[in-house]
Amino acid sequence: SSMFVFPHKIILKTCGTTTLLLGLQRLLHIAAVDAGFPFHNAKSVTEIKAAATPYRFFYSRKNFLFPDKQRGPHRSWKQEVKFLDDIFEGGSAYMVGKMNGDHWYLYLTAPSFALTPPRTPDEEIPEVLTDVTRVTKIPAGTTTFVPSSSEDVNDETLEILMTDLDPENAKQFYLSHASAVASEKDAAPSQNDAATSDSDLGETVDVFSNGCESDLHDHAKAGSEAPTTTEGHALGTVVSENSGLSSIYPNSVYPDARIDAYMFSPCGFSANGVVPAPKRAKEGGENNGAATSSAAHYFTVHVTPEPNCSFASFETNVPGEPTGRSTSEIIEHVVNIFKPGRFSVTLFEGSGKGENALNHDENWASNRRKHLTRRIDPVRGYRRVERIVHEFDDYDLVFRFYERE
Amino acid sequence: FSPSQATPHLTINHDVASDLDSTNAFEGPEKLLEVWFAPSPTSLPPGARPSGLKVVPADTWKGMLDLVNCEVLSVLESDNVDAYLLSE
Repeated sequence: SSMFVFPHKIILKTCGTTTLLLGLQRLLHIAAVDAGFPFHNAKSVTEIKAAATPYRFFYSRKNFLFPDKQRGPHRSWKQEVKFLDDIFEGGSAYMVGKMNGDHWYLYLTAPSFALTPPRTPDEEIPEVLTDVTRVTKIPAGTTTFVPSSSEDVNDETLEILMTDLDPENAKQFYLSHASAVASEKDAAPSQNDAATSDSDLGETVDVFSNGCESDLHDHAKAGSEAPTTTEGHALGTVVSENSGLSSIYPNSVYPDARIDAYMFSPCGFSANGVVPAPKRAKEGGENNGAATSSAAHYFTVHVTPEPNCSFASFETNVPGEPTGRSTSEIIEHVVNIFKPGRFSVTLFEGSGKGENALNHDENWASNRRKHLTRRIDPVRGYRRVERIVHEFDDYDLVFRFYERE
Repeated sequence: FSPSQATPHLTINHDVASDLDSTNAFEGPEKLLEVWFAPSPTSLPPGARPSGLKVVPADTWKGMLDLVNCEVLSVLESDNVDAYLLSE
């Protein structure tokens, strides 16, 4: 499982029989009380008074393999939707894909400007307007606009959900296999292996729970105390490199990218990657410019290799072309690592339509659909059996499902 | 070894990470939620802390994660995002 905390949003992805939605009300409470986001007295939360009102909300999952063994509201989509409807007003629930096959569920709310209204321009308008991407006409006398931010306009999330993994490829996500690989590396270290070991295994440390935190910078400076890692993290790094996961976003292209990987016992694997964006100068604005200006990106991988329930997921919001690897390259790279029998691809992309959605004509929509579907080319060795495009208020969703040929 | 300032750094929770057993895991597909409190990091609403959610200490998230049945294995921190690797 993984959690990503940004200044303005939080992403929580949990595996197995976790009770993800049971943490939602506490999450909203923390956002209100600890982070200061606007709140209201949620009608369905009696013991938690202050719950932040989100700007927008997404919940999604693939159909479960063993729904009866899930807990809390997660035994059925109907219960999950009811749970969410009790918290949010105006949410929409969707099922994408074949009802009698692999399908994918989505619940989302439309963006709310009630508590985070578009900013009213002030004297800095001329300068700011150069960076404006959407202008909305409202009654004379005022102009409202949504300032551009790379994340707002270019936000995109790619998710690949793979089942029926090739048994040979799945082996590398067993602890015994990872240990054997690590031993081989120790026995015959090449120059590259040695560098890997120094930089990736040895630089991480420290105790989380007692507050005695330090980091690789401190150790680099101190140059003394030998750093330690748990076996799960050390082997996770070995698996990450040996399987090809760490080269999805190679350091040669993304020099500050970093992966945190963990190998479970006796099997199973999780990894988070952070791909920092180049720093930009502080921007002005209503938050005193204190928030960092550049978007950061992430990717995450989770693997359950057992033959009776084999599954792997890959998710990323690292932008594709023109600055990075193309979406189809990423898909092919990931699919080759696991060689699944079946997999789905969902690409969620901000459309940039915003409040001007009604002004776009059918040609615009058609071109947009072509642009999105081109991003996911045919995948070699697989037959596409499903292709669905959904247009939401300001996001487009492409869903595709593939089977091995 | 001199990492760039932008390079995220990792903190491991040894108490949890050293003694995990996934023998009874059986369900692969995950649940995913994404909650946005503002359109972007640079347009936080009035009243929000300057760093928004990133100001929340890991220990506070721990209470929420208890309800989800997850524990923190490690945290990869960077200027713009903190990535928590969780158990289960």
